[in-house]
This record gives sequence, structure tokens and C-alpha cells, in this order.
Amino acid sequence: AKRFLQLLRPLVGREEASGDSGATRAFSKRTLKWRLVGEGYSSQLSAGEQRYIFRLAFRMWSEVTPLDFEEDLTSPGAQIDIKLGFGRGRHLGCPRVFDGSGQEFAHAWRLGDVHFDEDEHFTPPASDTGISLLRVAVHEIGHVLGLPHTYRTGSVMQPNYIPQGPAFELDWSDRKAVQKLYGPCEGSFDTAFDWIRKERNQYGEVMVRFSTYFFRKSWYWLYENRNNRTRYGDPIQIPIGWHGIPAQNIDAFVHIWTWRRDERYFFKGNQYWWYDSDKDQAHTEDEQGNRYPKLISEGFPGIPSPLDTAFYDRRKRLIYFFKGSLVFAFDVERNQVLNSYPKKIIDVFPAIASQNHPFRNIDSAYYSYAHNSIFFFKGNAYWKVVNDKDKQHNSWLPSNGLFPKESTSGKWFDVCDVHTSTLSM
Amino acid sequence: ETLFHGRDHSDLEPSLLRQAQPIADLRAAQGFLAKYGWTAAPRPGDPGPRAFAEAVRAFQSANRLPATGALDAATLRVMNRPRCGVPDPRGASGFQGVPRPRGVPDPQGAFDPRGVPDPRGNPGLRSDRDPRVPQPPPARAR
Repeated sequence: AKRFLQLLRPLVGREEASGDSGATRAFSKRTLKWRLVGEGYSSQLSAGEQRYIFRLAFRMWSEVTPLDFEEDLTSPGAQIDIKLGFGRGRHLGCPRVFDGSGQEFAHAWRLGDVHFDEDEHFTPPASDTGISLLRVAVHEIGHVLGLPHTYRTGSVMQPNYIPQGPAFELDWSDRKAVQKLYGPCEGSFDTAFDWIRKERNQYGEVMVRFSTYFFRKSWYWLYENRNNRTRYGDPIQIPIGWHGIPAQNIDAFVHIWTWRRDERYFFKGNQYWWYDSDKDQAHTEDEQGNRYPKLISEGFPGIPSPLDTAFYDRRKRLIYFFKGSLVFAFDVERNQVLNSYPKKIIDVFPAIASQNHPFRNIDSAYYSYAHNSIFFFKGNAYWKVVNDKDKQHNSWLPSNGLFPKESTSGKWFDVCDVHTSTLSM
Repeated sequence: ETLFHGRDHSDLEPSLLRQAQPIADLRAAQGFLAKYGWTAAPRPGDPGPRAFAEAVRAFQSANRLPATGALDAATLRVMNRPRCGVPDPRGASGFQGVPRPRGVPDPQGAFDPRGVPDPRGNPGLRSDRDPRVPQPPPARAR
């Protein structure tokens, strides 16, 4: 009786955004609670393994959608959005009976119940035998979110189980399908930068590589430009990848890179940190034994703090610091602000289309080697600064002019938050 | 319980009693196609051999098999493969918990977001061979 009443649970928070694809949005709220029900644990895997695999499955969907998933072991059952459980034959009050090992291995109900056939041999991701519980869970959660089956090669929503290496991931089309229901992931960045690495190739030549990083709050993503997505498994907590810098809310990053200098600085509040790229940690003191972090006002005379953002212009050898509606041009050779600064941001970086300008409080200024351009991020949008190539094509463009704003999620794809409880997986 | 001996349960021996009935004949195949939304459930006296052949043909083409409409070994093999219990979009019978309201069209075509381009050709990316310009490192698995 309890389960029957649940089926009649009002579809609050569930809407339908029908499309021709047969896919329909199932939830309208952004944080969804899930639970492996007490009577539904499998005897084949340890409880911890089962819950970890489900947590990972939900995390994989949260890495590509604006949805967060949180395991909830305490709230009343009616408040749990997605319930999972194992059973054999007639199981968990479900009207659809399992058929024993072989053929049907799981099913999902639109109202958020997912059942796994205990007669199947479910195995952890690393195993190369049996049926991967992770893969099946990701598939069934896809149903719960509103995705139907597809026969498209490579899709996780194919009806038949396709044995695959442990490293299966949600591909471009599956991502776009679910984002068609729930929208793309939006949001600004505290700071964004391309990290330069110097390596020697097999001929001993020095190769310079860059990696794109986006920071937000206490986590960050590596963005793989060539794959149009973040690294699988991101975001990651800042202290895990970056050592000795503040664990959250970084204001700015600057890389002073000349023939003689290669210095990287992180800024937060009224302090800054010098980062040692060889040792991959922040310096604790300078050559004279002075401690880091230092005061911005001492290291960069005339520069206010806290900062909104900053970037280094390699050609002019200037650091542009931004605060409010002002921009400060700092000469790194003479270690001082240029005389004519500070200026209004709009005077230094004019709007190409009238009034289409961030004006103040820029979240992050980012020079991208992938696009050979500077971008100003603010909210869910970015403004691209006119570069040399733009000027060659349109000489009338003002130097440092800002093109009209565009959606960040339309250029950097699937940069999605995950629930803080699943950050450290 | 399902018998095992190893600490990590990796040597589980599925019970022979609880095996799914293999789909090996016409009736079982009719049941399979009905269960997963390829045809309406067969009723006694149903004149539907043509409808059954058409459903088999549709199932075969979706699974990239020769669409003969005949119940051959390859088709039976696919029918017996492990799969999700949710019906396929073609003629889905609204199994997913809430019966489809009357008059709402069946999602005929298999869901195929081909319309979503994959802009790999990102503007501005240099060729890998230009050593003067910093290059991104190779992608790594999770």
C-alpha cells in the first residue's frame, strides 16, 4: 500500500519538456536526493562498494548537467527523489517481475525508482567480468532524468549491455541530450588561466605546452580545448592540485613571462603567493628570506586590493589589474603603475557595440592560447577583446575593443559543478 | 544466497534455477517484442503474422541486423543479450511508470540527437606541430 500511494505522489517538481526525441524532463529542482533503500542492498557487493558506485554514477551525470545529487540516508522516504534497490523475481513492491539471470538486468520508473536484478552478476567498474554496475546505474539514472533508449553507437542509453573497458564516459551527444532537458551548465569563474609547461621532446627541443584551468569557489577544472569538455572526473578541490595557495575564492592569477622572467602569482584578498611551477607548490619565502604570502600593496605598489581580476600582457609587459570600474596598468620592469592610470575599464577596453560592456566588477580576465584572445568573464557571459587577427580583418575595430557579450557555456562546454559531498571522489 | 567463496565475491556462481527463459521460439519472440514496445501484445486469434514480421524487421534494423522480418539466429541472439528492462522508444507502451495520456503521439523515431553538432573544429587552435606556440597536453582518462 505504501508503494502504491507513492505512485500517486503528486508530480510536484516534475515537469515535461517534451521534444520530438521522446525525452522528457523529469525534475525542475536542481538538487536531487537519492538513496539505496535499506531492503534493497545486494549481497554480491559490499554495502560500501554499492553506495560508492551509485555515488559515482550520479556524479558522472552531475558533471555534465546543472543538477546536483546528494545521498540522503535520513530523510523520510517521500522526500527522496531517486530510490535504488536490488531484488530478484517479484521485488520491492514493483509490478514488473525480473526474469532471473540473463536478459533484463534492471529497469527504471519515471517517478525515480531504479531496480537491479539481483540474479545478475553485477561487478565493480575495475572488473572485466560480469555486468558493470556503474554502467547500468548510469544508464538507468539517464532514464530517471528523462532520457529514452537510443541505438546510437557510443551512447550510454543503448538498450543492450555493451561490455566496455572501465573508462566509459558520457559522450558529446548524451551530454547534449540531457542538457536539452535541463539546460547547459552556467556560472562565472573566480579566475581562469592557461598554465604553461616546458618540456623536452625526444630530440631535446624545449616544447611549450599549455593547460587551461577554470577556478570557482573551492574547486577547479582542467578544460581540454581539443575535446571541448572538462577533464573526466573534474571538478577537483583546489588543495588537491595546487599546493600552498588559498583553498577557495582565488581573486586572480598572473604569469609574468619574459625572456628573463617566469613568475606566477596567485592573488586573494590583500595578499599574493608566488608559485613554484617546478616544485608545484607555492614558495614560502623569497631569495632574501622574506615570507610568502606578501602584501599586494608592497609587491605591487599602487595596486588596490582585494582585486577583481588581473592578466599579463606579454607584448606590452604590463599587468592589467581590475577593481570595480577601474583598471590599473602595472609596468613589471619599473615595478610601478603607469602614470596615466588608473582609468575607466570602458576607456581602455571600449565597447564595440554601444552599451554592450561589463563596465565593472569583472569576474575574471583570461588570456587563451587556444583562441589567442583575451576574454572578460562576468556572470554567465564573456566579452572577447579585439586581437591582431580581428584588426587585420576589420581595421576599423578599436584596439582592445570588446565584442558583444556571448554565453560562456556556448564556448566552454559542460563546465559543471557537482554537489560538495561528491567533490572528493 | 548466490554461492561464492572468494572474499571479494568475484567467483559468484549464478544459480542455475534462476535463469531467464531463453528466447528461442516464435511465441517467446512475440512476448519479447511486446514487452519492449515493438508490437502490441499478441491476442488469441490475432491475424498479425504481417505485423509480427514488420516488428521483427524494425527490431532488426535498429540493431543493425539484415532486416528480413524472419526470426533468424542472429535476431534471437540479440534478443537474448543482457539489456535494460525499459521499453525502446519505438512504440513504447508508456511502461515508464505513468501511462501515456491519450492522443499524445508515440515517440516513433529512436532518439537521435544528430542535430547537435560537435564543434571539434574549434577556431583558433593551432596544429600540433607548431613548437613555437604552446600546445595542450594529451588528454588523460579519469
